[in-house]
Amino acid sequence: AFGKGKLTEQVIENIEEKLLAADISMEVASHIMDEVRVKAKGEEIDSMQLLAWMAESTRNLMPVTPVWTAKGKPHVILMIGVNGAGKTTTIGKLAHHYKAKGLSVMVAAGDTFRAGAIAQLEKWAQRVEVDIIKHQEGADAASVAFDAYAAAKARNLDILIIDTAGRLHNKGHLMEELRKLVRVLRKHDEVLPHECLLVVDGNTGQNAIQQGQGFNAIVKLDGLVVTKLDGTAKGGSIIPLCREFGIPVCWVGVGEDLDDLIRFDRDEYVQGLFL
Amino acid sequence: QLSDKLEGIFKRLRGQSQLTEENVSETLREIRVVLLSADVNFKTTKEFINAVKEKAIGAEVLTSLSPGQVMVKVIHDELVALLGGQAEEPAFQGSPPFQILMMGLQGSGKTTACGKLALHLRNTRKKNPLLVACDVYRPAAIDQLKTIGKSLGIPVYDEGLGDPVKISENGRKFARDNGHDLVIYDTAGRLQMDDELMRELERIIESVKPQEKFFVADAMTGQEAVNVAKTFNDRLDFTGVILTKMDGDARGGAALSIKSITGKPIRYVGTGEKPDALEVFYPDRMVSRILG
Ligand SMILES: Nc1nc2c(ncn2[C@@H]2O[C@H](COP(=O)(O)OP(=O)(O)OP(=O)(O)O)[C@@H](O)[C@H]2O)c(=O)[nH]1
Ligand SMILES: Nc1nc2c(ncn2[C@@H]2O[C@H](COP(=O)(O)OP(=O)(O)OP(=O)(O)O)[C@@H](O)[C@H]2O)c(=O)[nH]1
Ligand SMILES: [Mg+2]
Ligand SMILES: [Mg+2]
Repeated sequence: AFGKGKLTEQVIENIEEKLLAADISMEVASHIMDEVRVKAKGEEIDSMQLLAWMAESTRNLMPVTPVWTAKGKPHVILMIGVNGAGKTTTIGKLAHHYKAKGLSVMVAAGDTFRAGAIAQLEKWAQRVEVDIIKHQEGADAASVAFDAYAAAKARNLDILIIDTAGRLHNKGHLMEELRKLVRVLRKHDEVLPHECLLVVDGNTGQNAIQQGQGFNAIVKLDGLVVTKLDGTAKGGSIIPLCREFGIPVCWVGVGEDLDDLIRFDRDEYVQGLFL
Repeated sequence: QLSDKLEGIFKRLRGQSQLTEENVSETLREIRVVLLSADVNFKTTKEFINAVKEKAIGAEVLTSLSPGQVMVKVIHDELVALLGGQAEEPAFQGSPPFQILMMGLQGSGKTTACGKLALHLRNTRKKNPLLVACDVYRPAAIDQLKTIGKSLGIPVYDEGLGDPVKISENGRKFARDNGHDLVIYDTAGRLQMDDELMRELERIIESVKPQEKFFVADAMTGQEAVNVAKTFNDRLDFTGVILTKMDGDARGGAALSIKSITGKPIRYVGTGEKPDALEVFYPDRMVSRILG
């Protein structure tokens, strides 16, 4: 970075650019730099110290990722998010992950709208060897979710993961459809889903905040999945989301294959941001 | 409202009948915030600000316009010029079959765009399109393209899981042998630093020589849009850009970053999931959106 020296305005500007390049918002970047300025107290600091303070400041904005525990039998996970974020692929990876842990998993083809959506989840279900509940294309997504829960319960399975169609959070009628799906699911049990995960594409810019706000208004978000971090994007746009709603990042997608899913580690992520 | 914000700045610098270093700089600080919050790349923003600064200082303030209004006009016009000035579709002329190759990151909207563009060109230019399924990686990608083709009455050439380069060549032959004057190749999403997959695209391009190569990008892409577009362009020399999911509320600053770094024209925008949701790209509309 900059060796050893005082935190001049030029240094601050260079650091700010590095933060912006990671899709960290101007507001969060200022917050980080303000905290660092206070700690530096005008003294000379070296780059190692600077990075450590920046990492600490950033880490404090993100809730710690909880240890996963099943909250019911079946433990129901609802995957939501905008179009193309990586929901269906993440379900394949998650099903594989839980199965490898010795849990029994079922997936539900809740995207009854998009061309090839059911076929795509079916391919994943076959590959991972888990049960799948699906209706025909164009069927009511809420009824797929409802039937899937009944089936998972009847078969005494551990995990049910429900796929939903991609939808933009500013589309009122699509958000209503999601609200209805949750309402219908809750006819089985008011606490459902046990876990609602918002899937966000790691390349997303500041719109991530709007996505979080929009979806959280429909169903309380329990965690985030940030995908495509095997690319060059750093995913910094989710930090304000974590901070504002207190939502932890639970999973990170790092590729298109079965194993390309890692449990989020806040320290490792923050280190990666500033290297 | 941007013009209100800028008016506020100029009110504080009273009696200004000309744009000076001071009032322009303060305005540009405000513009920087606007552009960055709209996801315009920070380097692109810096270059733009410097370019505008030169144009603005000393710019005549017409008696009917306030300095703030002049500034807004300079910024607006510079952005529109940067985005290509005016809307312009490609000509799609040349000896048939006219070939279009879709490329881009995972999930950007390529497959959907294949259907949209085929429908658009059949409707507006009486083309007889063929879709070619070169994505052999994504589960049910071929199913997806076939379903789209079926719903539009547009044939899809596929060989199931095979070699995308071979599939493109055979797709081209099939088009010629069956009277299709337009071929659109769908390809798998890929990372710009995935050398093997970028090589695959190079080989497809070498083999069928598509006249149009569209880089399909998501309107909500953040800072990395610059690096992704630059690499795709440096390696594959695309001829145009399609910006998708513009029916969302992302401001779409990625458009500016992509156009600025590659110089390639943004041709279309995707405005929904249905096959008719494709519009020609209008620079001035995009600028209003970016400026919020
Ligand atoms: N490189 C990379 N690609 C990913 C990752 N996760 C998903 N993808 C790819 O992103 C594309 C979209 O993934 P999908 O799972 O279809 O996304 P989706 O959210 O279900 O999309 P819709 O249902 O259409 O809204 C596919 O090509 C996936 O292979 C990831 O972590 N890394
Ligand atoms: N709202 C909206 N959704 C779109 C638009 N274009 C594509 N989509 C949706 O975005 C998602 C991804 O589209 P695809 O066409 O599968 O994207 P892709 O680039 O082919 O994805 P990969 O092949 O996995 O790289 C799907 O849910 C589409 O319906 C658009 O302009 N607006
Ligand atoms: Mg999906
Ligand atoms: Mg595709």
